[in-house]
Amino acid sequence: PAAASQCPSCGGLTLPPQVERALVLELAKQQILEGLHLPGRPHIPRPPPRAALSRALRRLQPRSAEPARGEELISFAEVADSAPAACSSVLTFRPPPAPARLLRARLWLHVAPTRPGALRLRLFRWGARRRPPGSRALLAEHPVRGPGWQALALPPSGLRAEAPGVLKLRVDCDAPDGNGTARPPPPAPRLLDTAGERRPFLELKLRPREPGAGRARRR
Amino acid sequence: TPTCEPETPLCCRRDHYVDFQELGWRDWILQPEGYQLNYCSGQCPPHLAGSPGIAASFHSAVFSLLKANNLWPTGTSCCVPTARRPLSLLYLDRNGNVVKTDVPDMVVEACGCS
Repeated sequence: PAAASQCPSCGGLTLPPQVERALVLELAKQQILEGLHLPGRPHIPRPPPRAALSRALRRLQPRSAEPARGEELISFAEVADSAPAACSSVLTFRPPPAPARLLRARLWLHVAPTRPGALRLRLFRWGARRRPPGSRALLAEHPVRGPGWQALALPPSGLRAEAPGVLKLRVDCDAPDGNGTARPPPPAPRLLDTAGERRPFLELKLRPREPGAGRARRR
Repeated sequence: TPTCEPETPLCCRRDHYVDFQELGWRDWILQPEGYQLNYCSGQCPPHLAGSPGIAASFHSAVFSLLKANNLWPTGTSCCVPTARRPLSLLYLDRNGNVVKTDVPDMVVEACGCS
């Protein structure tokens, strides 16, 4: 109000340091929220564990050195095993609803070192609304050459979130017997390491926002 | 553009570093720890109007016309940003996803008179 008669950038205005600092902090909040298209600071009921976070960022670090156009996103899975001894899990992700901007998707899984012989992972879209409940749409297949982290490239078109912001994927595994047919793998402990820093996560690359995308389009 | 010193009345860039800790936002903004929130302030007398930006020769021609005809612009020239750069942010959204994005035009690098 003290500056009502003059805009601050047209000279002559000096504010007491405390007032200027408070103004700057308030301006910073507005600027960051506006830049991120957020109505307010997000409250995060379920923050990812630090170990999983740093592992995922370390895994991505080399690639993110190039100037990034658009957004990159890591979404951690909530894992439900259909049967602990079986070779399948259902992964639930909560990515933000940005279907039209998805450019690239990769699923990172950490396979436990307990499986003998060749193994193949098969990834299905799980429970998509347009399909009967429990039906399966194959998204990717991946030969496992050894325990550790596996990266499965996914077709962006197969990942459109159904319910607002929820995406379910099912991971199955079988043991191909050389002539292309699959036989159930020998029973063994859990296929995926899901605890702590080995939690599965989706790595998504999104196209840059269109300027003014937040506003309704004039028809 | 000079950074503002107490005795600089002319248009300059006023530097401020904002630490996200100060905002209480370090829980959801992972990187960086803070950023430069600079803004422009100071006086812009007529002979600085339009600088930097238009060619000096053109500016001096306009300025001499003003003087020769004893004309002075009624409005004032303002000290505004003339160069900005983006800010790369790594943050957690409300679903706990990690988002990496570049926010354009977030840091003022230089100021000038409009």
